[in-house]
Amino acid sequence: MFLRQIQIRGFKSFADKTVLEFIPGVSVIVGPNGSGKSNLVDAISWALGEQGARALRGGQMADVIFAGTPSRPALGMAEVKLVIDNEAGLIPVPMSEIEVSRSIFRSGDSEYRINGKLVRLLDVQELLSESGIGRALHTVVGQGQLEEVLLSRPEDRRKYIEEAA
Amino acid sequence: MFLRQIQIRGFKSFADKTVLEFIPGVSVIVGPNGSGKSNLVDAISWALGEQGARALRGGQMADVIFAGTPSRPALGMAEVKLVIDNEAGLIPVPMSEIEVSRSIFRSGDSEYRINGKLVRLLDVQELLSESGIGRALHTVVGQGQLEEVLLSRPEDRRKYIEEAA
Amino acid sequence: IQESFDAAFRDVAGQFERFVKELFPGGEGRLVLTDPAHPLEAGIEIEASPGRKRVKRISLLSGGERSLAALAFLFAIFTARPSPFYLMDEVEPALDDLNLHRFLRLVAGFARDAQVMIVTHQKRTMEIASMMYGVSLNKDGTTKILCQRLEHPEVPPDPGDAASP
Amino acid sequence: IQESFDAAFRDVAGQFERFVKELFPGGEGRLVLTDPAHPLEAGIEIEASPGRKRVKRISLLSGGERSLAALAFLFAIFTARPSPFYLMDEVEPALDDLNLHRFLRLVAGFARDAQVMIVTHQKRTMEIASMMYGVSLNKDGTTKILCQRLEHPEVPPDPGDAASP
Ligand SMILES: Nc1ncnc2c1ncn2[C@@H]1O[C@H](COP(=O)(O)OP(=O)(O)OP(=O)(O)O)[C@@H](O)[C@H]1O
Ligand SMILES: Nc1ncnc2c1ncn2[C@@H]1O[C@H](COP(=O)(O)OP(=O)(O)OP(=O)(O)O)[C@@H](O)[C@H]1O
Ligand SMILES: [Mg+2]
Ligand SMILES: [Mg+2]
Repeated sequence: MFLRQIQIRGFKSFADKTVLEFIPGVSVIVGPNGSGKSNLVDAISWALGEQGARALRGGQMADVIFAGTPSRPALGMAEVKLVIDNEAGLIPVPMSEIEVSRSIFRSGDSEYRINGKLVRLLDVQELLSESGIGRALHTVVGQGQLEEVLLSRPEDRRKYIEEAA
Repeated sequence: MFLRQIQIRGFKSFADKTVLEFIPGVSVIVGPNGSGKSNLVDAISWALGEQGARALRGGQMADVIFAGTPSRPALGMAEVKLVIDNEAGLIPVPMSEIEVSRSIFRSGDSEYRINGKLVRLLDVQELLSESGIGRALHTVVGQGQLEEVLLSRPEDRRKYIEEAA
Repeated sequence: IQESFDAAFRDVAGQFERFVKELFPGGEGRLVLTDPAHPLEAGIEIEASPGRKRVKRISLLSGGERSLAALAFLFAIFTARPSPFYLMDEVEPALDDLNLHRFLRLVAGFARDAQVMIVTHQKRTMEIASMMYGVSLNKDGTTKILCQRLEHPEVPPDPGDAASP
Repeated sequence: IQESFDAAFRDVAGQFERFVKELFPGGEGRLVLTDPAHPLEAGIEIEASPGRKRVKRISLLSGGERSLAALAFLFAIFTARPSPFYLMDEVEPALDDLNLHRFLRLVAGFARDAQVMIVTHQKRTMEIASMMYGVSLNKDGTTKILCQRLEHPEVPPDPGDAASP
């Protein structure tokens, strides 16, 4: 089981539709400062259900929508789709791949879909928790997070294990 | 004007007396993790009058004294001497080099000396402020401090400029 | 909920001791519940001490040693509650060559059963990958990504004890 | 005290705009007093925006861009109120090759009139130094330092605009 593909549109600095194929094993994401590497990481966390605007480095959730550059106007929505390989049937649905997507409008409302069907956030979390991908806290280590783990209070470190339990 | 030499004894991981000659221009300090590079930086800040135990990564000031290792007993005092070149006479004393030293005992009392004579912290600060070396805040950038400058409140950033004024 | 936390904490604490031995040869470490009498709110203290040293508190560790302690904590969670997918954003810039090598060996281990994606500027981390995503900016300040399969990814050899300083 | 703060703030703010232009080609930035009506307590806001982008808040900058903004602030203070001696502890690990090159050019500039010491793991930073202090651990876990003069330190050539992405 692994992430097979991502499609991003209007999320942070990804103004144009971007499609990436992923493979099992080790992949690296490289490039100059400010080019959008951590934005790609944020897109994956967000599609997996990340709820904290601060964890996505913004003030409100709508800050994830492409805000425009001097030569390009802002967009009105952001959308990220993740295609998860399910050949091994780890997720108890009779499909060899599952598409999870999330979109947001300027109003701030998020919409979640599984294989194109509108669902609630809870449905996405339940689907993913079966597979161990879980929420981002347990599988995504953001930039600067190592120091945060050490500086956080002992009660806050508990969340890392509760998430994974 | 520049730092000509440092002598360290009993300060953090410097159990034995260590003497280093310095030169003008660019020098680099390199070595494995945990070998003592930042401890050398702390020794210089401390000798220049650094008062915050937290800035030196300890709980109390006496934490700077060599605490021992499995094969070496702890020491009872720490001492750092800095020799500052004054050929150009930037510091208004008729000497071509000036020695500033600081020592501390387990009791927590610090002693400051200029050219071997016991003085107060204020005397050291006045001597150094003439030369622009000033206190560490304005000339020493500790490990992780870049992030601290950005995360600190606007009122706290003021101190960086007040120091240098 | 409480049983699953207790069981998860025991597993993670066990794995943490294993990873500390791997990342701090000759060292030791453990996870401690701050208030075992009230398991529902107890926090988690992280203790780690590199080989040949006596320090226990993580605040006295060096920059690189702190990264290793946090990595041991996160890797312990990854092992105790595995996921099919891990994503790490610049977690290794503070590591020296030898510790980077130990880190990469552990990552290659995770990649045998899971998909691992790493954002990095380190050339040696790029060498263990089989796919590279090059992120850059378009003329209009938006993100574009090109991907490229890499030939023979190297699995880091065992540094062996001979390489330890 | 207040006059000297006002004068220092004006000089630092002027230098900050200069350094942002050097470190963020095509970008801009400024230092703003949070409460100009009460100059005695006013704090300092840092604004910086890389070329081709619209963002002003430093919280939306990338990891490397944050390091550059903090370096511009500190270098502005160094220039407005010079010191004969500067010490930096691992300030450049988040920078990509091009930004590292810009940083080293600025450091070489400071080293013309002052003594600069840098703790680093980056090979390219070592190349501009004329003296190297190699720090390591003795068998008993204490620090030892060997120093070595370096031949022909390279002054980083001007990257020129051709190299900017
Ligand atoms: N909503 C948004 N709309 C447009 N651009 C955005 C938005 N949010 C963030 N950005 C831009 O994205 C850039 C940051 O990208 P990111 O953090 O992914 O860089 P990075 O490649 O990780 O760089 P580094 O190597 O320095 O960590 C910032 O310069 C910011 O201007
Ligand atoms: N008072 C003390 N007595 C003995 N050892 C100490 C004392 N204070 C700190 N140390 C030791 O010094 C070590 C840290 O050294 P330091 O922070 O200088 O490492 P570093 O060379 O900067 O490494 P890095 O590259 O990881 O930043 C710690 O491992 C700690 O055990
Ligand atoms: Mg980043
Ligand atoms: Mg250090």
